[in-house]
Amino acid sequence: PCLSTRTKTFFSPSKTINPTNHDHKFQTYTWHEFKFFVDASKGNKINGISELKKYFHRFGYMKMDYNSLNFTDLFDDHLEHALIKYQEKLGLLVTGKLDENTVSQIISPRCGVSDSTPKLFMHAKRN
Amino acid sequence: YAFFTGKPRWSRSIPITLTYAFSKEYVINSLSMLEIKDAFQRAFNHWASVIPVTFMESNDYGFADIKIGFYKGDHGDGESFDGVLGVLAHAFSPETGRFHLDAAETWAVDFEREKSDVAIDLESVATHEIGHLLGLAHTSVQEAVMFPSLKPREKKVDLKMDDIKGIQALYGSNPNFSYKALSESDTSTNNG
Repeated sequence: PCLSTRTKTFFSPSKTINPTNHDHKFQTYTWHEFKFFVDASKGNKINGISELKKYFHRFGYMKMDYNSLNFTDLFDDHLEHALIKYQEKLGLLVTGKLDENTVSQIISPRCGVSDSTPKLFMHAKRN
Repeated sequence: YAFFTGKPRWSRSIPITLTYAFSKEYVINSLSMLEIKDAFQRAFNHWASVIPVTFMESNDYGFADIKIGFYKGDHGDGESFDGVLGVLAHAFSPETGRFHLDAAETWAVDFEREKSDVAIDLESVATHEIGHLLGLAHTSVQEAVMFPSLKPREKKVDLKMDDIKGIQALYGSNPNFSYKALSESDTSTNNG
């Protein structure tokens, strides 16, 4: 996926980003619509950015208990912190912002294993 | 390079032989079994060439150390696959041996033949996931096999210095391995 023809349109609430959705209409480019978050800035409420928080939680950049975590559409401190950790871990320029390089990396297909301490199930012992 | 918490590795004495088998139930039809097996054999060989571990294919799926299958959506381990692209595969740390690939991907062994824009190189993903099965976690080194992402139509099968140093920290070096075999660019990139 490339962002060379990025638009400034933010994510439409009428659409759904759902990485676990198996509906065929979502199967072309999973996470691809995160590209609309390029240049989104902290403090703003951005429709759909809660899905990005779920992404960061899934891959080990938000440590809070999933059930108690309120994934709002606010670009808050939690998201900025996760973003910085993500940029550090993947060797990106650490800006704390959703710049094009970072978003391009986020939307790339990837391994399902967490980037931080892998989840317990990935570390299960043979029984 | 990085390890899983507790630095787990296959604990049997070195040299280690691990068996692997393919599920007969969870398969894909877009590639022949021969093509799939060839790609995996190459992937296992990348690791076997640098550490004292041998991989042997087995027909006994139930008793194999490494169990390989292509799954769709929710397949019972709590980490559902998500259709085309997104998450491509996942594998468990030692000594579990489970290796799951997303059956919905356009898996490819030859980009000349598979023209799809969303084709994913099977050998590249297999090589990465075998790193997890052996005990490596994700690295920050973008060129390395253990970097977490892989773009469509990208091929990344050659172990880089980061991968090799990581896996040799767990298992030691294959006596036949020599750093001279690595290209100069690999050596210089990672020494930096």
